[in-house]
Amino acid sequence: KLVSFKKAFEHVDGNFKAIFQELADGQGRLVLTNPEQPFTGGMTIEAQPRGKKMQRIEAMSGGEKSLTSLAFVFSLQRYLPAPFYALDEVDMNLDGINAEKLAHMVKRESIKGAQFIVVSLRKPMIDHSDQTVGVTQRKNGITKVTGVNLHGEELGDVEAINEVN
Amino acid sequence: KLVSFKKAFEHVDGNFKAIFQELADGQGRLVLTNPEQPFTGGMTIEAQPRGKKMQRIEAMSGGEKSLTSLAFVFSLQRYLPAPFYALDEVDMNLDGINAEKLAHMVKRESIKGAQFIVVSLRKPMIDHSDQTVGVTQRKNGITKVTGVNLHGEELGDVEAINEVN
Amino acid sequence: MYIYQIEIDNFKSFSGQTVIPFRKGFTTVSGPNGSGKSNIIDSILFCLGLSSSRVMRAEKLSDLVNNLSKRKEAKVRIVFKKEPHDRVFEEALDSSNSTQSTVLEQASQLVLGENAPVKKHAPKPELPAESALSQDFITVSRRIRESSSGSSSTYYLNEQVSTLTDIHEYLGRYNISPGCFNVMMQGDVAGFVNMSSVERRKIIDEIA
Amino acid sequence: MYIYQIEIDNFKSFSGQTVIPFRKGFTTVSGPNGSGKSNIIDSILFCLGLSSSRVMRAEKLSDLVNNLSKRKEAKVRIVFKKEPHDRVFEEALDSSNSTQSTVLEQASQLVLGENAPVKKHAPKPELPAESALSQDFITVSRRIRESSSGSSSTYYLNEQVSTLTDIHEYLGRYNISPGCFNVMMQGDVAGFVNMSSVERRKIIDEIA
Ligand SMILES: Nc1ncnc2c1ncn2[C@@H]1O[C@H](COP(=O)(O)OP(=O)(O)OP(=O)(O)O)[C@@H](O)[C@H]1O
Ligand SMILES: Nc1ncnc2c1ncn2[C@@H]1O[C@H](COP(=O)(O)OP(=O)(O)OP(=O)(O)O)[C@@H](O)[C@H]1O
Ligand SMILES: [Mg+2]
Ligand SMILES: [Mg+2]
Repeated sequence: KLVSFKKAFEHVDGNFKAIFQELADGQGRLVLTNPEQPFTGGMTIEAQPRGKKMQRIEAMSGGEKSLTSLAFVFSLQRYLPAPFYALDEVDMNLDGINAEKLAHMVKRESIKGAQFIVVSLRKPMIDHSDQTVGVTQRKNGITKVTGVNLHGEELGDVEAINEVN
Repeated sequence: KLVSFKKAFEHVDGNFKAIFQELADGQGRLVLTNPEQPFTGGMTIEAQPRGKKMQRIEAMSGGEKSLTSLAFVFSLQRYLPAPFYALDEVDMNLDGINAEKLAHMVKRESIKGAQFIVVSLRKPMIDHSDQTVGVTQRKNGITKVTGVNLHGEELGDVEAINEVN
Repeated sequence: MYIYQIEIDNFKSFSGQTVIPFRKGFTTVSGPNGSGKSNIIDSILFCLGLSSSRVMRAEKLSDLVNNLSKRKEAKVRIVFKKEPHDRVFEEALDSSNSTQSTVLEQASQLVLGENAPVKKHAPKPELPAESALSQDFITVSRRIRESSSGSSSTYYLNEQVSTLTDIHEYLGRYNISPGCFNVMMQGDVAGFVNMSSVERRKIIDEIA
Repeated sequence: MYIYQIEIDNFKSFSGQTVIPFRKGFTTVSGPNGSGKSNIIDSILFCLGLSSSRVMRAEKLSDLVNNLSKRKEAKVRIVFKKEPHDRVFEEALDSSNSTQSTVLEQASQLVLGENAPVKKHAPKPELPAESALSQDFITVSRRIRESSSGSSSTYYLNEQVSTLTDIHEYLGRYNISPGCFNVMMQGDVAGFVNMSSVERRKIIDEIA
């Protein structure tokens, strides 16, 4: 049991280091509070954005927390890959540059074969996607799906996109 | 004690109805779970965006929750006005239209005399403000305030703004 | 494999039937606040039995039935398209009752395997001819019905009545399960920061 | 009254002294993630004694001292400009120990009133001449010093050493206090939704 834990931890930590480096341009790692007896302790996330000192995740800025959490989730996903991923507004806190980096990373992962369904109001995310499903509500609160806009084609019926951001 | 509670509740609820109507274009109200003996119960927030049924705050969409919470906070503030208000990225979840409505409301309140210091990455909020303080970080993580940009004047040194959104 | 389309009928803010096509690759879903975007994600969680009502912001199952139409039933069907290079595990990787499911799995192989007869229900014009169906597509449906005695929930796998356990086991082989982190809901990101370090370590326990 | 300027010295991500001017009306603060925007809000909470270290994302006071410079001291000063139409309450409206503060208040009226002498510290070029100072401006400062025995915190009101209680009482008369909801931090909005209904009702108890 300890062996399988250690193996999983090593994999996820390895993934985290690589993914964090790319997404946040800095050094990140997962730390077991009690490496010899992991089950008696916990696991913290430490990260060091470029130029700054190593800090624990709770002390970071809102955007840095988001980016670090996303890198952590992606590390878990890379260890246990699924055929599709659904992400709901995970780019809320991110500035334009980080939203762009995230969108680029999702795009690259989707090219490798995974399907991504991402709810977002952010222009960088929408621009990097292959197609967009527009959702609006009619006067009585009923959802209307206004159309699937394949990028590169006429924007068509998707006024929902123009309203946001 | 019950009298002063009742009085405060009536005021805040009255504020909430007016502010919610304006911000979310719908009906909202505060509800005591035990009106006769308020101290034995709690208080819930109910809201009915235009065209929809009355729903409790936990069931709403992300953006609706933000808007409803903000209307609630503004109702408290209107009851106990302070000389300045500081809001840190309260517009994260909001679509373009709602971010615009919120910015407009903050602008109107500031004209009445209160000072608002609002941290935001959103264009509608920045456009409605009287001036913007630009904040960037140098290579070593040290904060640099790049300049106070008075709207209507030359944008000057505020490249931080152009990077976001 | 990937999600080919989602059919949402009378679920949450969708009154009447809506068919949403998806493709391989990277799809965004966008629109104003309160329009129904997160409800589409909820429909996936609902259909595949991946989480509880509370996670879908409902106090009880019946809250998931559209409250504007008069109908007392809600249904979601997801059509998956298989791909030649799909990695299918003989046993659900993260199934914690893996010994029990082996017998179940062998039984379901017979019932739901590549040559199982597929019962026809309502017309499905968007899907290819039936002979091709079981070869290239997998369908999972869930329907809830409100009645005077409460709500009942029925699952269907490849158009045949099934159980949550069977569906979990079947999807588990494609690495879709409640234990995975492939669905991130609105606001989840903050959770990873706020959780205690022990809770965070337990995530590794779970996936090991 | 309004915040005229904030002077941040060696606090959190501000190494060295930074002066940020503010005006009446509606000011936005913007810039990239991690640049220091929320830290400016933290500096207001820190200086006016409005919240605990944990709320400012620090485990202990010394975490608030800039960790890149070698200095062991951090200081924040806020300059408020008074206005003719300011509503000043004789007693802090929401002060829960209002009977105690009456004596304190009378004492501070003598010490800090309109004609109190103002001690001069470091040069303050941005402020008007001293004779005008106590008439039109109020200053509140807080300094923490790290030493081998721990961190010490000193408050100043109108340039004279003061205490947190005095400052709370003084600012309370202008309706600035920890109990008010005039500062909303990043992520607070979700809190109002997630709190229990009893906690929410207690908010009304507090402000009644
Ligand atoms: N059973 C139901 N019947 C009718 N409408 C419902 C039902 N359940 C939820 N809704 C409605 O669905 C709406 C929420 O939709 P959803 O959460 O998908 O919005 P969203 O597009 O994600 O918005 P946001 O951008 O704000 O997150 C709510 O306004 C709610 O009133
Ligand atoms: N004592 C300290 N010394 C040096 N840097 C610090 C200190 N405390 C915090 N910081 C830094 O301040 C940064 C956080 O700043 P802040 O929270 O103000 O960012 P922000 O501009 O609000 O970003 P966001 O848009 O992501 O919310 C962190 O990167 C952290 O490293
Ligand atoms: Mg949503
Ligand atoms: Mg911030």
